[in-house]
Amino acid sequence: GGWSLAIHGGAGVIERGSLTPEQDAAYRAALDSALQVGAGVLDNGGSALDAVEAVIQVLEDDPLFNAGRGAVFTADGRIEHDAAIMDGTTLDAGAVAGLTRTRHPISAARAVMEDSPHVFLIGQGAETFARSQGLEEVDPAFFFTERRWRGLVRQLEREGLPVPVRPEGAPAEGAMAAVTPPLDERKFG
Amino acid sequence: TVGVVALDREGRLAAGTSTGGMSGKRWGRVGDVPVIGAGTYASNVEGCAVSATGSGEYFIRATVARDICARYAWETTYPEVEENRVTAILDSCPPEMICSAHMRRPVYIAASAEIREVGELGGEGGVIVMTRSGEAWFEMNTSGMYRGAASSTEPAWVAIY
Repeated sequence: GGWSLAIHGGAGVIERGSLTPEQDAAYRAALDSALQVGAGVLDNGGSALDAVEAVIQVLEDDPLFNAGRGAVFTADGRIEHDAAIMDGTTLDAGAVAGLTRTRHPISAARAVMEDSPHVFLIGQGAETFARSQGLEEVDPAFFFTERRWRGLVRQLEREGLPVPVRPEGAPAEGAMAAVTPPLDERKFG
Repeated sequence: TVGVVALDREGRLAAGTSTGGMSGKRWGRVGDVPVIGAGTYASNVEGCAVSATGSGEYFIRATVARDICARYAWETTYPEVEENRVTAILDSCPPEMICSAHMRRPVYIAASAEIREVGELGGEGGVIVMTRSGEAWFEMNTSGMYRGAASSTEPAWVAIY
């Protein structure tokens, strides 16, 4: 039979019209390459679950998106990831919240679904479970991007809240400034 | 937040969503993404898969992803029963949407009703919905959203709203 795939990204407070042509092109190219990965899985008879995981891994690795690398920061300067996956055929589902080191949160959610008796694991326990399943771990600085950090600092200063110290191991100031995803997902997660 | 809904060659549906959450979040705040039935849901029996991105608190309260699947199942099972309600919703959708609404009526009704409910609560965001027949549907009530779709019968496309 045929296959079909749809992907989406969060919203930003910046209208599309205010994107520079380069930024617009960067987003479209990123979405396009993610679609190609998913289309490749499905066209070769792969499962919908595999396509979902493969596409989201691509988007988690892309610093343009608020997921995985390039995610926004908490008020105390950390990055905490949430993810969920669900299999329509069996109603099996897996979800994680508050991960800080697992490189692909969507894979942790899938491991919860397939390799644990639970549906939802959070925080340190979820991280320990992901590690026990052999999922790749990275230093939290891997997820750092200059633009998100600057977005946090601006936001906290605007709200009169204390600004946390720059995370340990974060690239030198400005090193990641080139990665300037335009859509500031301050609006929501 | 990023999300995917997919239908494979065996007719299996799946949904997934991943996020860094809300910038500046405190106290361990979690939004709708990891809450099954709020930001992520898939059911072959009901015939659709949903991934949401939005102001999570509202998507949790309105159980958006689960409701869209339930509404879709209802619309495809009892299309005539809801005629007056459906007509009211179709009448309220913008003219340019009429053709797609009638053409894809159950998924349009299900998704637009849910996003309207989120809006009435004061929330913003959007969903992507995949039906068992491979129909991809996008519904949103805010700007700055980026979308993409591909299938075995149509070329891939991306859009930023």
